Amino acid sequence: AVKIIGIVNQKGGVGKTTTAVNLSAYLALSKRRVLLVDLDPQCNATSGLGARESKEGVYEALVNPSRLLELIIPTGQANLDLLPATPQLAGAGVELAEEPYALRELLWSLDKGENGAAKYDLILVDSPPSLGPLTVNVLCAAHALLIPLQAEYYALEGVAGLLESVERVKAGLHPDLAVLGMVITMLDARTNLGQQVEQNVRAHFGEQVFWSVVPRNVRLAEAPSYAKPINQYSPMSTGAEAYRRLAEEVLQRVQKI
Amino acid sequence: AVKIIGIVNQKGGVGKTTTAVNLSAYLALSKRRVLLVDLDPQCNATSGLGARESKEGVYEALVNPSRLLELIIPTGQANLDLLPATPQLAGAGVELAEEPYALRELLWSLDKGENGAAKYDLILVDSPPSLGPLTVNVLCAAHALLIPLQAEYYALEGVAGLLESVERVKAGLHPDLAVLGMVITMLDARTNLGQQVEQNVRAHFGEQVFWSVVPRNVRLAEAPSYAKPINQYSPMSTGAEAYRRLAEEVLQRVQKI
Ligand SMILES: Nc1ncnc2c1ncn2[C@@H]1O[C@H](COP(=O)(O)OP(=O)(O)OP(=O)(O)O)[C@@H](O)[C@H]1O
Ligand SMILES: Nc1ncnc2c1ncn2[C@@H]1O[C@H](COP(=O)(O)OP(=O)(O)OP(=O)(O)O)[C@@H](O)[C@H]1O
Ligand SMILES: [Mg+2]
Ligand SMILES: [Mg+2]
Repeated sequence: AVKIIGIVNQKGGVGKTTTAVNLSAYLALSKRRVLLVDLDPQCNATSGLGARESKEGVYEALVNPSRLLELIIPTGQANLDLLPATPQLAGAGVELAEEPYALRELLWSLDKGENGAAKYDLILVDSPPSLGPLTVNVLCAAHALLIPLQAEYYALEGVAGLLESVERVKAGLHPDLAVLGMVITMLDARTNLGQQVEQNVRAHFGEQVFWSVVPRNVRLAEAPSYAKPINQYSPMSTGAEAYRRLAEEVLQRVQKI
Repeated sequence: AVKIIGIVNQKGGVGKTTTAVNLSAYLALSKRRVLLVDLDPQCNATSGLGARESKEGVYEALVNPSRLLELIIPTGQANLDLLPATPQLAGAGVELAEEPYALRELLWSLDKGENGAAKYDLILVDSPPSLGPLTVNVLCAAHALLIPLQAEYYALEGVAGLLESVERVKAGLHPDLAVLGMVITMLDARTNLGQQVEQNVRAHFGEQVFWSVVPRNVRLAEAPSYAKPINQYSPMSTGAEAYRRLAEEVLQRVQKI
């Protein structure tokens, strides 16, 4: 059965999109059939995979679920498909405010496939920097959450609030929701701040924190302007290596949900 | 008369809060009476100024405007007051959806002061990473906008969308809204990406871009964990120097709005 992973954190700029795009690419490289869903009206994951000019996507699929398979598009990477975001998605927040299961119904329908066999092994969903209706839809659709955690003070402050929201969703809308783990991003291990944050995070969250850490690496910031995931843009970079290792750890953890 | 500056950009993590806190501090140092309003439910500007334990703030003031003066608190910096955010603000989005002028009525009431003289020269407002009701309120309350522009690809992609939203607000809700300027943030001038982005931004937006550029400087990321603005935490750092220069430029431009 397909496993759906939501990439969530209401703090802005912590590496949600960078993780969604590059983790998807490495999961696809390890022969899993992957769908990336861009549920952020900024459409960054869509442009990060070279599909910026998409006119239709997840918004149209939410409005008319029978069109889902037609709206999914291939990417330049084998085993990786994309359900793109379009600017119309910005208006969906209002429509989805009373529909927390809209995305779940859409994506869970992929599980059953035409002939019973699921089309994908994994579905990753990128979300906007907020805890509004779009992100609530992700929390309700995902089997498990992956939380990018920028190694900086303001980002750490927000984690408690995020985990409270997750608990509220578990207590009500989606009791089976799990946290797959937290991944430390943009770590500059040369600075005291970076070292202190990693120590704090591991002391506080223990096993929930992935061993793989994504270092600050300019190649990751350059790749989107070439509309390629990091494995295609700069496969030997420290950023690429970090996401390759993270994909391995994610595959181990996904077995257990 | 008081001038209200909104710090806005729906892209996450571009330096809105860092700019709001540190620019406010340097404007206060140049003897302007400054109020910083934190309109982001993440409450980062509030904690960046050491007021994290505030139980009441801008949400309560919006609900009951007659309490405004009592809810404003001093900071450790002369001439700088704060109207803090609290987590209750997260619920305000729904209530403010039909009230685009709520913040404006609240802040414009400060202009007339008890005895006719305004209490502040400048009011800066930090906003969340979205274009929802809280940010629309900022666009309607501000005389002018200051747009932090991270020197990276995804952040640049979002600027066109932001400026369209600004034009929509100007065409309808707030015709006098001006753009004070864009400030390039987190620039690492050693990288090609950084240099290319600065060139692109200046070529594209010309005069609107402040000459002052904020470099990536770890002291700026450290200061929030000490709950101090950069002029108190590390006044000789390149980050502090950049915000001091930005304050001078802002004061020049504010004369003209
Ligand atoms: N490990 C890294 N090293 C260097 N730059 C990075 C890294 N991860 C992300 N970036 C860059 O930092 C910026 C923020 O990352 P990204 O856009 O992925 O965050 P986000 O959480 O998706 O933001 P938003 O909250 O706006 O959706 C982007 O310009 C991205 O290219
Ligand atoms: N010039 C800089 N150099 C180094 N770090 C910076 C700089 N400016 C901001 N930061 C750090 O980068 C992170 C993002 O900045 P900040 O939180 O101010 O952005 P924001 O736009 O307010 O984010 P959000 O969209 O979540 O409100 C913070 O951890 C901050 O300390
Ligand atoms: Mg993103
Ligand atoms: Mg902020």
